[in-house]
Amino acid sequence: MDDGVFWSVRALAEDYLDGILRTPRPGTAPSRTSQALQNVAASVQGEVEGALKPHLDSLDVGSVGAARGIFSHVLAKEFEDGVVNWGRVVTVFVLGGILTKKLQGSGVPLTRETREEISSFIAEFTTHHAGEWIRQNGGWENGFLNKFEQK
Amino acid sequence: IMERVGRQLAFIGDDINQRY
Repeated sequence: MDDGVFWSVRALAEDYLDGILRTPRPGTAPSRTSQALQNVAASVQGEVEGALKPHLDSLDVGSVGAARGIFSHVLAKEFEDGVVNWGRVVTVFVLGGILTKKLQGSGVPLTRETREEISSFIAEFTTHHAGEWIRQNGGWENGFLNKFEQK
Repeated sequence: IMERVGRQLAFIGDDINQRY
């Protein structure tokens, strides 16, 4: 696994969760990639939540461990056909955000450490399952921004 | 349930990919 890729994705995930929880870190401005990710994810978040709600409502997300289990299980199914594209990469973050909100709804305190844990499993999955594809498709700076940055 | 959610996410992801 490429450590640099892991840490850059983890930073994107942390920014994303800060956006979801409306707790921006003072003194830091999100990168262009972060902003583009937040924009595209926000534009599909409602649609994804609506589609998944009937299923997710029956799942108990009472701990970060439970969230991690659901996250891994769902994404293993999503990616089992071997297809990777930028749209599917976005859904990885959106699912992480939905589970984070469910944790919050269950009363789990979302401390900085908890958020780092969630960002880490988002980054681990993305790096492991899509890291090579992302590299071959222009990376975040070229591939992702070219596709999603509002012109 | 989780398998259904996974398949649905794949569908949504592919749709997002087409739209942009």
